[in-house]
Amino acid sequence: FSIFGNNFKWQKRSLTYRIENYTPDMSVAEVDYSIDKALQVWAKVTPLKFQRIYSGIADIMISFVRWEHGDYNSFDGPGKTLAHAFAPGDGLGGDAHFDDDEFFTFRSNRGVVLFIVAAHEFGHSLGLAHSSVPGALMYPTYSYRNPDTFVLPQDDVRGIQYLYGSNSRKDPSVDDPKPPTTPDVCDSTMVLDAVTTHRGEIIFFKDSFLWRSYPQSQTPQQSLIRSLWPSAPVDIDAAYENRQLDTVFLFKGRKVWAFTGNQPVRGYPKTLTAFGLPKAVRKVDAALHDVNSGKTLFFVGNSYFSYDESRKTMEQGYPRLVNQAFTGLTRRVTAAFQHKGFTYIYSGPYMYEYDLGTGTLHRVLRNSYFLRC
Amino acid sequence: TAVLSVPLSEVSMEDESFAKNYLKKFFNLTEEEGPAVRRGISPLNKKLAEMQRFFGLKITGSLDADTLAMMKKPRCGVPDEQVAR
Repeated sequence: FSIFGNNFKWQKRSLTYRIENYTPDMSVAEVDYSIDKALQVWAKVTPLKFQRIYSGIADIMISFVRWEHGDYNSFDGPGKTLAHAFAPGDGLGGDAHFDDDEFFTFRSNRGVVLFIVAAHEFGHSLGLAHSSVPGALMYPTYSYRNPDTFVLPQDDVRGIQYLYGSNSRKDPSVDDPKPPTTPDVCDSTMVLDAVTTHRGEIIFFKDSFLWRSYPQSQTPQQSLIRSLWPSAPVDIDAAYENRQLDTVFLFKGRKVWAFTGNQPVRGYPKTLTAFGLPKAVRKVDAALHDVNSGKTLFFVGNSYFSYDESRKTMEQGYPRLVNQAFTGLTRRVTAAFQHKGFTYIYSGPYMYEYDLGTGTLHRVLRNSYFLRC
Repeated sequence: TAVLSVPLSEVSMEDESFAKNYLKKFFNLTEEEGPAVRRGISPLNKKLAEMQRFFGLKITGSLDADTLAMMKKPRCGVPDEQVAR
């Protein structure tokens, strides 16, 4: 996290806010609710309280404006800059302006969710600057988050409590959901959710994050899954790339999503049965597309299925036991992918390197082998 | 072996101008003169590297595709570098 400066914070704990006007994109009630909910994100973890006023000058004046609007900080039409706010202080200090050339929504990702944008801007109104931690609410770029399940991330909690302390009013007997943290990709104990190739890159998945590693990169580039694929699920089970189709498939529970580039493929999500898996299979642990045979292996518990992509049918004689085909593999498979002719299968914190044709185990490596830790 | 030169993707004038405005607005790029510039360390390169470091991108100091894609994402209008406040 970062702050504007030690003297850019409110000295009082009870702040006022006023909604000066409304966007035509949402009902008045939806705007009122979104703004209040966005302020409560910060009130919940600090001693701060917010009181709405309907006339006069509030600490936080909230308005929907376009282009040049009197603060020498012009907006720029649809897209690009969505809103801005000012650090605590008199006059413009604390005020938040929303670019009404954007399409604001109550919770759908057909536009930008006002609650998410407002919660970020009110972080500025209270003294937080931008954070460089992907996944933090105060990260500068917008990415969709479900307002119904939103929990203020740990980095933002630390930032706002650095300025105002924690919420002394909080009832210790009430268990708040734990703030999500941004996983450390070099944590040797981390078990990845899935790994896939994608147009020459290797993409690693964990929780709501992904890391993209490409041949020329020193360090993998971390970002939110949804900043690459807004409609994708998080906490996925498996992923694989079908290079012939130039498509990446993401698996979660019984559903499968498909993306070409960063565009969703029409007709998805589909169900696991569309990939030849029996109805009884409720999720897959990992998926591996074998470039040579054109078959895709689906790992489920201690067994695996083989799906013939060209004929779109499950091969006869499956499922088979994993440890019969892959020597040394005794635990559940958590991720799998192919790279430069070798097959890499993750199981727990380890990665096993195989020659898929012969089933020969070459090496046992750490999960972070490709992550250049 | 055959050595082939891979053409680098050209950055359009429009993209370059967009990037400059982005760095002026969010990373306080200023038009500087003086020896540093003459030695080829342009303020633009420096600010690009700074922005790439902030966003966890590969630090190339040049306007590559990932950097431009990050610049084009919808975002907050508050500068990322505090000095600009």
